[in-house]
Amino acid sequence: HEVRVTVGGSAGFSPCPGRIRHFKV
Amino acid sequence: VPLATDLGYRQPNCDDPETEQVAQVAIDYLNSNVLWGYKHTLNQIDKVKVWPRRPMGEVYELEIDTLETTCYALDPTPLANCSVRQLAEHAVEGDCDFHVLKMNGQLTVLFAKCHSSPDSAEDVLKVCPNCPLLALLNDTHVVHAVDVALKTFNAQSNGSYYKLVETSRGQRVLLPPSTYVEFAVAATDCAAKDVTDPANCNLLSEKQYGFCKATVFEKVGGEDVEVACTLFQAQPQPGAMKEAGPTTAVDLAETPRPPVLGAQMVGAWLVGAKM
Repeated sequence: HEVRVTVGGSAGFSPCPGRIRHFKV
Repeated sequence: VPLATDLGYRQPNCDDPETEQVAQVAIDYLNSNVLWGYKHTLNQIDKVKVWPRRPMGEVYELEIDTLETTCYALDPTPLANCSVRQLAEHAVEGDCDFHVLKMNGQLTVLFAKCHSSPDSAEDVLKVCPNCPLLALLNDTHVVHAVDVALKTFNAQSNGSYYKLVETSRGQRVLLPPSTYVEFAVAATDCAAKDVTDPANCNLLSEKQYGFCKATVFEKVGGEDVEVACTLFQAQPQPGAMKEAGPTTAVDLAETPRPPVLGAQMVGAWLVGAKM
C-alpha cells in the first residue's frame, strides 16, 4: 500500500490508493 | 475523516466503508449501463475526494481500477457470481472516473467514464509463456472462427435464427492450431431451419441475447468446430436506471459503440454525464 501524506495544508492523512482486491494489471 | 477546509473537499480513506459503498454503487451503475464487452468488478479505489454540494449533499469524485470478468455485459448473472478474467487468459483492466452524489442518504451516479485496456503481452507471457494472447477482433482467423461457429450453431438450432451482435474476444492458439472466440448473438424473427437469406431476418423487438464460446480447430483438409451458446432467459434492459433521484440522468445516445476493430482490443465508454 502506498501512503500519501499531504503537507502544507489541512488536508492531512489520505491513505490512498486502497487495497488491491484481485491482482494488479 | 480529515477535513480539508482550505481545499474545499475532504479525503476519506480509500478503504473506508463509506468510500467502498460509493464505489460499489458506481460499479453497479457501470455494469447496468454497459452495452458491450464484459462486466467489470472493483479491483482498487485509487483516489477519492468528497466535495460539498449546494444546496445540500456531497459529491464523491472517485478514481477506480476495475478488472474484466468472464460475464458478458448483457448476461443477467449477478456480478458476485462472475469470475475475474485471470492473467493467463489475458486480463483486461478498466480505469474509471465517477462522480456520485450523496443526498438524503441516497447515492446517485452523476458521471461515469471508463477506459479499458488489456494487460501487456509481455506481462501475460511472464506469467504463462505458452498462453494465447488476445488477437485483434478483425484478425481474419477470428472473423472466420466467429462466422463458422455461428453457422454451426444455427445449423444445429431448432429455434430462432441468431445473428451476430458483437465479437468480444479472440485468441489464436498454437497447439493445437486453433482459434478461440467469444461472441454475442441475438434472436431474429426467422426460424433457423427456414432461413434462405439472413438479410431478411430482423432482430426481435424484445431482444433475446445469447453468448457463445467457440473453438475452430485447423485440420488438414478442413476444420473442426466446437461451439456452445448460453441464451439468456430474461432480457436485461441496458441503461435501465437502478438509481433514483431527480438529478439522475443517462443519455445512452452518448454511449459509444464497441471499439471498431482498433489496433488493440481497447475500448472506452462514457456511460453517462449530466449534472
